[in-house]
Amino acid sequence: CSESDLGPISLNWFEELSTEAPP
Amino acid sequence: LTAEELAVVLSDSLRARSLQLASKLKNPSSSCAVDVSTVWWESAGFTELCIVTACETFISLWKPLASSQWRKVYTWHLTEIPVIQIVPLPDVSNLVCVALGDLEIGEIRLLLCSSEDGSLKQSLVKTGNIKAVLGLTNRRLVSSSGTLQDQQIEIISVSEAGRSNERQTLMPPEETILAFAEVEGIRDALVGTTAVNSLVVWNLKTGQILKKMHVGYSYPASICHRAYSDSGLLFVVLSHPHAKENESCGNPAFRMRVFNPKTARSTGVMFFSLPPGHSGRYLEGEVKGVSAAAVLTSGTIAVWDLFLGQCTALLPPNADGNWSLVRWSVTDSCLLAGQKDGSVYVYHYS
Repeated sequence: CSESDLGPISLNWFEELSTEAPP
Repeated sequence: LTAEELAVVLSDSLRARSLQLASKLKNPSSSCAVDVSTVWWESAGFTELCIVTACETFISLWKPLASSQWRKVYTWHLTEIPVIQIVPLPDVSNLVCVALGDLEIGEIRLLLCSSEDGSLKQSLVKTGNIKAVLGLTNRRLVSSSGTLQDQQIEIISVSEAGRSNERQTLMPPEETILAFAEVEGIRDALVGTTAVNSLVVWNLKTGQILKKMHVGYSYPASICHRAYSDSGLLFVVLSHPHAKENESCGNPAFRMRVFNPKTARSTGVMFFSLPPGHSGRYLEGEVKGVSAAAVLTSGTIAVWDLFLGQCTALLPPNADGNWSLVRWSVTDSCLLAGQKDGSVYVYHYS
């Protein structure tokens, strides 16, 4: 992850959000 | 050449894209051209890229002949409800998908030619108050339909015989979806833009909404044309059909915006505006690969390279009149430019 104006970036955003989001 | 000279040569050759007229199709019986598209069509073991033209009451398939001529081979008549648009299906051959309706889309139909007896067939795949439809990879269609209270986002799989097989619903957001784009780089991701300027991200496999992010402009109804994921960020190319004409940033036809899906923060990356001295507001357009094309209120077609961030070609109205339609071929090396009288001009973009 890196920090920028857009906030912390994750290369695995799709998988992480799929785990966090309601089914 | 020194490194500096080489850089100048490369830079100049990249900028110098041009549109060369290759051929013209004229539909003698057409009243008003509604849409144009391309489709791969296989017959007698030979597959060729064909042009599909849509008028209000019929759809025609044109096959290429020698010496840049085109021959109309099939015409499907759709007399009950007018044709609104052709819906390109990216990896499908021998099938044309069309949206029909009055003010908004009421039906989606598949048009095909029977391999058994050569007769022309139509198959109804969806009805309802359809706000947006997009052809996806792997023989699928996504559509948004219904009212805000009962909005349905549905994925339909299409068989080779032109039937709708599996159906899957995605979680509806509490905002009306106006446009969709597949996310290049992530196989199961889909985005949509809403009437109140949100960008919604879905997981196509599970149907979940992963994120709803604000697009960040004051005017409503941004339309997403292309989305790709790179380095953990989501890049989206948008147009704003309702943008005001007196904008300080030169009234761009398209914009690229980058979103961080983890934080929902976003920022503008690039504007795609007309070169100095040219004016006109975005009317309609299409993005394919790194190429974007738009018909402007001036009747001109403008083309941009999204990678260079520059307008690379302008196609002013010709002696027959203003342009009203612009579409990319299946590849982005050909541009189809249409006029209201049903004429379609094919340009090579190189």
